[in-house]
Amino acid sequence: YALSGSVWKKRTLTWRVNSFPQGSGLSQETVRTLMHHALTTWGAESDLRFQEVGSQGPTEPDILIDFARAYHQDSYPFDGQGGTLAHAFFPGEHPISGDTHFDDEETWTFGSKDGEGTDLFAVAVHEFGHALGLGHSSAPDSIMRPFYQGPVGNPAEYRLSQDDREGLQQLYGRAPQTPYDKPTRKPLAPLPPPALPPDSPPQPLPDRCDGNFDAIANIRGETFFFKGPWFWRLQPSGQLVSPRPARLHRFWEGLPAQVKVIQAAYARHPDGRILLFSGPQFWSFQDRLLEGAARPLTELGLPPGEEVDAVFSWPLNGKTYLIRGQQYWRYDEAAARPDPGYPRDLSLWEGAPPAPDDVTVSNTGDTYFFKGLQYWRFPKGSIKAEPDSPQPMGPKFLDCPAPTVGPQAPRPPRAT
Amino acid sequence: RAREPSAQDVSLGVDWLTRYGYLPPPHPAQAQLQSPAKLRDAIKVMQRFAGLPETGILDPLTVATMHKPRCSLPDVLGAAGLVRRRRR
Repeated sequence: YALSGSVWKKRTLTWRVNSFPQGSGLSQETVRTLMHHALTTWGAESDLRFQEVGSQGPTEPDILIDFARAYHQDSYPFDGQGGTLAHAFFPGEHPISGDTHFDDEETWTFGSKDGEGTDLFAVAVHEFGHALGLGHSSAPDSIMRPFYQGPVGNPAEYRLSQDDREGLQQLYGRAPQTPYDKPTRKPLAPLPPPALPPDSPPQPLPDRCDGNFDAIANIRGETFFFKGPWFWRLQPSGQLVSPRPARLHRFWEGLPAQVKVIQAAYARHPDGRILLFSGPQFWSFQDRLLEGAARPLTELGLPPGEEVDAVFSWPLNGKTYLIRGQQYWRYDEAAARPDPGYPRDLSLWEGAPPAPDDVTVSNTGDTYFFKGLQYWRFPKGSIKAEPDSPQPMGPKFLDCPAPTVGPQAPRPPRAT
Repeated sequence: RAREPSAQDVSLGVDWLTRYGYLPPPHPAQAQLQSPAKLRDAIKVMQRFAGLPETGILDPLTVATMHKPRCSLPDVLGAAGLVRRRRR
C-alpha cells in the first residue's frame, strides 16, 4: 500500500449521497445502503465512525458523493463507459477533501450474476480507501489495486485484506477491542505471535533523521532503511511510504524473531532475491523467506565468524561486494563462487569511508556509500567518489533537514 | 518476437504512464525528449505494480492492462494534483 501522507484528525466522519446514478437500475435506497456498507467496511477495522447527514445540515459533509459525467468541475473529467470509473480526494482541510465521484456513464450494478456492468460496492470500498488517505496497492488481494477486479461478494460480509488493514492501521491505529464488541463479521484470522515478549515495555520509535542506519538497500526500485527492528521505505518518486517506521518482522515474513538487527541488505542480480545479513549469517527472500534456514557467510567467501558492514551488487559486472571495515571480498554470482585474491583494501573505491553503514546502487546506477548522516556518491561505472562527497543524507533521502553542525569534509579550495 | 507496439500504442502508453504518475509531466519550456531508458524504467515500474512480467516494453499484455477500467487516481503519489501537499 502507499499512503498519501494525509489523514483525518477526527474519528467521526459525515457523508451524504449528493446525486444518484441516472439510468442504472439501482434505486436511491440501494445506492445509499451500498455506500453505508462500503464505509462500514473501513470502520470495522479502525475506530472511525461514519454518520450520514441530510442536505439541510449547516455544513457540507466530509465525504460528499456524486455521480457525474465527463467534465464536472474538478480536474479529472470522466471518459464515458469503461476507462476511468471513479476517483476520490484525500483527507484535508479543503472543501473537496474526501469527496468521491463516480462516472455516471458506467453501468453500475449490485449483485450482478452475469458479470455485466461495474459492481458499485467494490468500487465504493476502493474510493473510500482514498478518501481515508490510502493510495494504490500492488498487493494481489488488495481492494486498493488500481484496476477494477469485479464484484467482491456480499457487502454485509465483505472483509478487507491483510494489506488493506495494515494500510489503514498505519494511518489510524488498530481498531480498539471492547468487551461489548459483538463480532458482526467473521472473526479475524488469529494474529501471528508478537515478535516481542509481551511484558517488554513499548519501544520508542527511532528517529530516521538521526541516520546511522544498520542497513540500506535498493529493493525493486524502493530504498529500504533498516534500524534495529524497524525500517523505512523510500518510493522511486522520492517520497517516503510513511514517516512512521514499519516493523521488521511483520514485513519480512519468516525472519526469525531473535534477529534484532540487519547489518546489511541487498537485492541480488539477476534473480532479484533479497539477502538480509545479521551476524555471520544471511537469509534469502523472494517474496517470503526461502530455504528457511540461515546460511553462513563462509558460503560467500568470508572467513568463519566474520561479519559484514555493507553488501551490494555492482551492475557493471554483476558481482557482489561484501565490505568489513577497511577491506572487502567479492563474490561472482554468475559462477556462484567467491573470487580469488580477496580480501582487498577498500581504498580501491577512492574516497569511500571505512566500515560504511551500507552501500547501495540507485535506480540511475550511481553507487552510494552511507555512513552516519552522510553519503558518498560514485557516478555510474566509477570507483571514485564525487568531489563534493560526503553530502548530508537528510534532505535527499529522508525528508529531514541537513545537520547544521557536525564534521564536514573539507571543501576543495575554490578556483579564483 | 512480441508484436511491435503501434505508434498509437506508444502514444497511449506515454499518456497513460504520465497520467498515473509513472512519468513526470512534460515541460513544454524545457522541450526535453523522453529518453528511451526512462520510458523503459517507467514501463517496468508499472508492470511490477500491476503484477505483469517486467519486460520494459509495451507488449500486448501491458497495453491490454492499460485499457482496463480503473480508478482515476495516479498509482505513484505526488505526481498528480489529487494529493494535497503539506507545506514544509
